[in-house]
Amino acid sequence: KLAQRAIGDFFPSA
Amino acid sequence: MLEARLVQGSMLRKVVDAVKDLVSDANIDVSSSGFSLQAMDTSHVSLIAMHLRADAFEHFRCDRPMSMGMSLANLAKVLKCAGSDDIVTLKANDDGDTVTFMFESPKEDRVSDFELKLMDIDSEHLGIPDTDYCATVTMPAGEYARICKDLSSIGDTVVISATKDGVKFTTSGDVGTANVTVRQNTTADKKEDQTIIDLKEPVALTFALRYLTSFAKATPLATHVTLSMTRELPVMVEYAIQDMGHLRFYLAPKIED
Repeated sequence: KLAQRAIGDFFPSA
Repeated sequence: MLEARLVQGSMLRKVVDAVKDLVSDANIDVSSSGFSLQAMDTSHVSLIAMHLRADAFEHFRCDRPMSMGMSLANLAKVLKCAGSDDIVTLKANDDGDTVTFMFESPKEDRVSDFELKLMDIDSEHLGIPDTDYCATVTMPAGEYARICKDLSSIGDTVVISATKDGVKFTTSGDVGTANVTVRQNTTADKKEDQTIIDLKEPVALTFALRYLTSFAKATPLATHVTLSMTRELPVMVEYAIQDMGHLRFYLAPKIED
């Protein structure tokens, strides 16, 4: 099953 | 003191109209390099990164960096009051809690100014890593918008698959299944009809169509859109703001649980 990931999973908070 | 005069004021309106449905409030950061806006959509699935370079402005003065928190819906209302050929000048005091927009008609026979209250918005700033993408597709912006619209009527998830034969958009739903394949076309007479695919290695990713469709609201900005993809990373959907900067959208993929 496909799960929508969050953008924060890929871009660390600066 | 901030004072910035943009001759093509309509670009500002097109940028705000492109993002106002994804992000409600955002900080517009101004520094000597120009204007930047970075914000996640309300569901934190996509990120918008806009930059308008200082040299895009006929006159640009920014004594010290500032961050202007605004409701994008209100900003859109103000920019709607500008004529499409108006020159737009932004002014703000360093310690001010308002920003003023001045609209001048090309013949200078009509000048108006609108003052917008600024807001305190604590927005989390994300670091966007430089990515060497496996596949980059530059295609007519109208084509991309049409694919999003057509496929949205069939399904709500799209698989974008880039191979040497082209880029295939696939969706399925109760109605049935749809595939749209876009092929490289570097021989079109008009440049804006060209599609260029730069493939380092094949890649296929799955995304929610509603975000990709929302990004297409930026279509009036540019003749082309560039999609950049790499396995298991967000897609970057980029519109150039003429030669003044860019409006980039990043969308996180849907991945096997």
